[in-house]
Amino acid sequence: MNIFRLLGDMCHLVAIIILFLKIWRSKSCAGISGKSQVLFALVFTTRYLDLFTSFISVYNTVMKVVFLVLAYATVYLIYLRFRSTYNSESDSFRVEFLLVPVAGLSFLENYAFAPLEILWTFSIYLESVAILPQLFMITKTGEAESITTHYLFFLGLYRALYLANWVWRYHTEGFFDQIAVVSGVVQTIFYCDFFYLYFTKVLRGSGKMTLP
Amino acid sequence: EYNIYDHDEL
Repeated sequence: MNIFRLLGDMCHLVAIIILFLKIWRSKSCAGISGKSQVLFALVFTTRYLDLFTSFISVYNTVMKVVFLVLAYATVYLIYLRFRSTYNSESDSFRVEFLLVPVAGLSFLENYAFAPLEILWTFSIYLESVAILPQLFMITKTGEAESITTHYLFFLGLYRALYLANWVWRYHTEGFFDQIAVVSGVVQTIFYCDFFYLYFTKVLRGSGKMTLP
Repeated sequence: EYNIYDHDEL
């Protein structure tokens, strides 16, 4: 554990909590892509199956359980509890265009051709593109509430901190997880355009982020 | 020594 990894995990947790509380308090999931949240729930489910097979640390186990619970609770709020506020017509990204290539790639490019390893690889590849329905939705409607942009900012910051964590681990432990690093770089690139808009529009102005 | 199959990150 290093400071980049810990801060990264905390940003990830903050992002998920921001989103959950936003929906819970406003009793609305307007502007939120339910598809992205289902994909993240699928990411955590397929990655954390090792909860049943290996123990790493109390921290690791607790964080995994918290992420899983919050991911499913968010999906529950969007699709069941506050379903009437869900903008399904704007959330029109075709997730099969992500799931099929990601599933195919995880069979082709993995560390070991074993069920748990393939599912872990699938979760890594899927996480790198899971935010696309949300970014697509913002591009389509041309705006996002500032709280939604704070959620995306912390999610992007988590990714950027994980890159720093890998640089650190490479130099201190000789750690290099090729699949995670390549996917992580791809994922972080998706946030660059958003980061630019966040700093130039959201933090300087107030209220919603509108696209030019 | 680090084992690639451990997946110790979240």
